[in-house]
Amino acid sequence: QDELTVETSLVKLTFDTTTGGLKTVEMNGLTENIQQTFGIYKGYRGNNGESKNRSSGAYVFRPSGDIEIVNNKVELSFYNGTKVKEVHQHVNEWISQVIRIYEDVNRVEFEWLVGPIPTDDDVGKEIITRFSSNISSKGKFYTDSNGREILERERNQREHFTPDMSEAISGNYYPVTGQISLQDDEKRITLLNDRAQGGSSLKDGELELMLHRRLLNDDAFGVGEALNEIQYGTGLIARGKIYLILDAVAGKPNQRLLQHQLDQHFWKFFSKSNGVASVNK
Amino acid sequence: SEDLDNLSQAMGIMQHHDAVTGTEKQAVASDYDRMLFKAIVGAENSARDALRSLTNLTSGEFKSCLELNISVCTFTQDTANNVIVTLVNPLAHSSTQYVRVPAKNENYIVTDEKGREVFSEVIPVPWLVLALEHRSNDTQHELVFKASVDKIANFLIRVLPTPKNIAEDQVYFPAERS
Repeated sequence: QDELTVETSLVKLTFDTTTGGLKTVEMNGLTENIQQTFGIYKGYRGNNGESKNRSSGAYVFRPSGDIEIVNNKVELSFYNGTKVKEVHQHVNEWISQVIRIYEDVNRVEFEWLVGPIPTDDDVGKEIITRFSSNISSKGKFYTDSNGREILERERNQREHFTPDMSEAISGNYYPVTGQISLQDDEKRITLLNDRAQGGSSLKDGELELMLHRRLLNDDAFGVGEALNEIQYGTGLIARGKIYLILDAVAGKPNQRLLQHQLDQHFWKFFSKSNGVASVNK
Repeated sequence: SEDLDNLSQAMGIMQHHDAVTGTEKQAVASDYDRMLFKAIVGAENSARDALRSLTNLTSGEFKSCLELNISVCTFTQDTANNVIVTLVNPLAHSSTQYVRVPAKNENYIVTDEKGREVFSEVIPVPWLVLALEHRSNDTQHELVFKASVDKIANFLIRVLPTPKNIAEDQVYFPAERS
């Protein structure tokens, strides 16, 4: 079959089995075409002689040229549990992901695994994931302010001055410590992350988050070495989670309490026992 | 209190802007790893003493598993039979979450503090996680169940005799490789 449908009582996902990618998301009474891709920005390599020649590094995201979308066919395997449904995506030798929905849980979980980022070609790379939809967001998107206030961002604009947007990709990147979202008059897509990341909406209907970076040059802002994970020889593997929520537009975007579950999940302690344990009153 | 002071001091150092943003040198990052690991392992003693007082498991081990992010737990890798999972909710409100415990592909029964069965299922760990270098490959599955926790809750995991066959639930869509 050309399509794989994965559903619980609250969420329905459709995958295109020819490409292996996500196609549509249905939840909260809404349906939206949402494609997810992974992309690579090549890190700019400068000589740091003056600011315009500064390399992409620990402090600066400065891509060289446009994004390269990883568009090889994704290998899928699907686990159809009773309460848990999982689609395991194998994107390439160093990018993979689990897309997961749970019964009675109104969100889609993306657990990504990226690395070690190859640098055999002597090029630093910055890996992002991008969610594309048909939502007409008209240049606006929203990011949190350290997990509290939600701030409206407008592509290629600043609130109090006219910006120089000659570096249009990084110039539109904002810190995302908890969530990023976009919306039109009807629908909203929110992404919640489990760690501080950079994020943006470079086109209407699109959201992207930076997942992992490995760079070969220092940016001359102070750290004095490249962000190259060289101590570990082959580079690091990072694993993390993103929650996606599609819902109706009503008031300001807010998922503050859910946001906490991502970085403050239950602590687990293990003991051997034959009997049931109880908590003292 | 010495253990808790060490953890408190390590967490204090982690508030430095270089630690928060990852703009420290690699050797400093490794030193942060060393400090945090030592402090966390030290504070496990305090956590165990506290949980022994707060539960009826007066001689419970209350072991932490620091490799749960790669679905590995030495405490459960040989068998998760007769294992109590104590969940502590760090949030200031009750929470319901699905819990994942690394386990072998066996038929489990999970019960809550009142002995009631909690629905659980065993699912495979993605193969790229299994293929991670330095990861011990003893555990290839995770036991998943839903838990509602006010502050602390205990769940008992036991193995039932019949092995579970999960292969029939899996569908595979291979990529055409050039």
